[in-house]
Amino acid sequence: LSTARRSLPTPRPLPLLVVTGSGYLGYQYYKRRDQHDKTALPHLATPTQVALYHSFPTRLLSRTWGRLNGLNLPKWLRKPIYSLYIWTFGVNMQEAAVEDLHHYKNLGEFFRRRLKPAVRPVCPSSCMTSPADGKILHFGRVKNSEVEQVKGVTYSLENFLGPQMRQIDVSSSSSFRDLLLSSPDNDLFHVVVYLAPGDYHCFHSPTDWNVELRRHFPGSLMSVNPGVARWIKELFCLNERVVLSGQWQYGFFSLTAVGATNVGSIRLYFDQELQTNCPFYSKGSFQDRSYVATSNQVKGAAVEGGVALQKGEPVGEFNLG
Amino acid sequence: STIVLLFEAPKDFSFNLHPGQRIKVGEGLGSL
Repeated sequence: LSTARRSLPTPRPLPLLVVTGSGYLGYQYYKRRDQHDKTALPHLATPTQVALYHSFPTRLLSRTWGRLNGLNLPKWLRKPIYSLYIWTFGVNMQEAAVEDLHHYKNLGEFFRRRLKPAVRPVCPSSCMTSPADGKILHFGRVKNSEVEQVKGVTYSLENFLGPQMRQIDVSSSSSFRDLLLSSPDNDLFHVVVYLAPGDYHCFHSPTDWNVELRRHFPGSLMSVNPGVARWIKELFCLNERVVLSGQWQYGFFSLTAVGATNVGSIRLYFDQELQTNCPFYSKGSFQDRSYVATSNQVKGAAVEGGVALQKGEPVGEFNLG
Repeated sequence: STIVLLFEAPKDFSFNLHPGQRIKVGEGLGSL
């Protein structure tokens, strides 16, 4: 027993205390730094940095990217190219309507792949469902006509939606937000869903509603990934977007598809006139199309007062370039 | 690409979400 005791290392309290103490302090330091990072305001780009990025030919890049991805690939090259894309962006091909990679002639077609009919059940108990596969970037109530694209980074509601038919009475104190509301008992809410490159890129109707107006804002095509959304204020007002607005059972409703460099064009299934990411446009302009007057021409089954969309119904898609 | 929903709803509308959450088409966002 005494031999065994002699062979054991002698306890050294001081080094033990130093090692455990410094470990504990290090843990506390990283914990506090993480908390600070989460609560600190995002580091915004300066106006010069925004202007520089804005002046970059993102639309031209986007269209070139689209053309490149519209080129048909030889059959032997399809599987390795798409497999690389699947591996890089984590695409779940088991959900795709067509799992055979040889079926897709080019990357653009692969990007627009449809899903099997039963893989996206629509929640029957919720009055508002997700319009797309993606990541919730931000959500909440709209305060003071400013909407948050991410926590702490806002954009103007008026710049985003454009002028409304009902003009604000300058003598009254009503804001742009109040102008949209049909009842003082209601509030304005928002949700931002970010679609990553590997996600299914069609979007569906989140509820039962009537689309009355389509407003197309041509614009820049900067990246909309969460890092850039945290960096550039008013990003969603600078980028090309299509705003669909109308009414649902509780009043005003709008769905906006915002384009990005890779995914520059937006298609609406019920509106063949819409053309996005075109070479020429005048800065700050927008084009309206009212569905109220032309509902019978837009969609055979359209009801009077707009295009009727049902919860879960496919509405449109994003395309490469 | 991004989808932004802006809508009017009664004040007691509540979201069943958290920022950064992955979501799929048709999943509930909120209810009354």
